[in-house]
Amino acid sequence: GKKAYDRSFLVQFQWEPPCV
Amino acid sequence: ISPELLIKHPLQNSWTLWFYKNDKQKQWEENQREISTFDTVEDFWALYNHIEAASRLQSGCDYSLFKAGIKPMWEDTKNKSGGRWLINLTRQQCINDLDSYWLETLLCLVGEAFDEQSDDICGTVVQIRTKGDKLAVWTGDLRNNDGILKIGMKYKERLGLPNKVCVMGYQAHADSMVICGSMPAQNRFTV
Repeated sequence: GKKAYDRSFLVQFQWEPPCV
Repeated sequence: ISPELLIKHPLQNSWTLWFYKNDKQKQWEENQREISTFDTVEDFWALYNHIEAASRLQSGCDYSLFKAGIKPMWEDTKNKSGGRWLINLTRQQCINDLDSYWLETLLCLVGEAFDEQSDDICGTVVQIRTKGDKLAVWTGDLRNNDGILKIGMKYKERLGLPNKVCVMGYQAHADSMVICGSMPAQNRFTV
């Protein structure tokens, strides 16, 4: 099936990039 | 870390982010730079977090996100028979809402929010301009009336644009190409 993701699913993977 | 957490979540499509900067010494096409292509949820956020917010771009710049293989230009074979849902942001919306509208648009595209109409989506463009920023979703086939309208309604709903106050228009690229001066192309559809 189509890989459709709703907003809340996508947002849970938002992360801040680590300081390098 | 459990291996499960290391598996990225694949998107339905690969997407390419483009950046346009207006350099008058160069041809229009040379000013379109391909930044990066991604195909997972995690890589989308990694890129999104890495780039400047749209509201911080200089006037004259664009970000575009298109399905991999489609260039952000009317002339691309996947675009030339299509058009765009266009939102001309008001001054107040440019100040308050540009970044949230742009992120919402990206989430609609990478998440395939337009159901069976998602196949008709080509990409999105945000244009930063002194006269007012513009946001657009490009689709590939002008003849797909029902699909275009469904996309427009869904998009408007996702941005939370008030139905009666804000009218959103769909313009054919073929019309935009032949427009002279500052006259906007006629709307083929509105929602």
